Amino acid sequence: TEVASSGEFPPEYLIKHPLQNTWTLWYYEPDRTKTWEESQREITSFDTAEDFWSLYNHIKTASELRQGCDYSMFKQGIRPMWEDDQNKCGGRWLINLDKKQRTTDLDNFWLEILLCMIGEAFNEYSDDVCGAVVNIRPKGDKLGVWTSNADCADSVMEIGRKLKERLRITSKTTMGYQVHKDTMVKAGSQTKNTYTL
Amino acid sequence: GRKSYDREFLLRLQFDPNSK
Repeated sequence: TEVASSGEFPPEYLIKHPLQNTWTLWYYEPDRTKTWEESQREITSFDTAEDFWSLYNHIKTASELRQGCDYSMFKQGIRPMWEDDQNKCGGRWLINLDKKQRTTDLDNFWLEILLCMIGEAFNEYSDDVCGAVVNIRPKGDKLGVWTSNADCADSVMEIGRKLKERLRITSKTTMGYQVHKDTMVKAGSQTKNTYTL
Repeated sequence: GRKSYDREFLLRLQFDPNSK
């Protein structure tokens, strides 16, 4: 390009930063005429840090979404649902936020989770991360980080510890890991935490 | 190796005009 040939900027600034994985953003909006699965819309996929920011800067923040809506960001090829092959033996680190935290913490936490995922902050355990979901709900918003194997305690705990550190989670916010299979059968009532931090 | 980036590096790219 012109800029590159002028020598004005180091050429590395013109190269996008490739991510380890390609990620897909999903958006869920409740629609009575559709099934839950049909209401999950795949928005777009990206595989560079710059393309992540183009997308992030272009869409509403999580706190601006209507109640009942979700954003999900998953590795390409993994659908944001329990039934997916990559999720069916897994679970999620769940962070429940109280109503006030929608204005104080929600957007910061969600961005931090996204940065952890695209930046591969979980090191070798990053391979076990499937994606993350933010649920905007009247009773309190939820953030979930989904991993592929609930039986891998080392991996689940390391991912949880890193999340807690990066989100600077204090005692006012509890973090528990719930196995999807437990959540599926316990729909509507409290699911037990298999791991806690 | 794994293509990993720390949070400060990623945050710097958010509004970097040269990264577009």
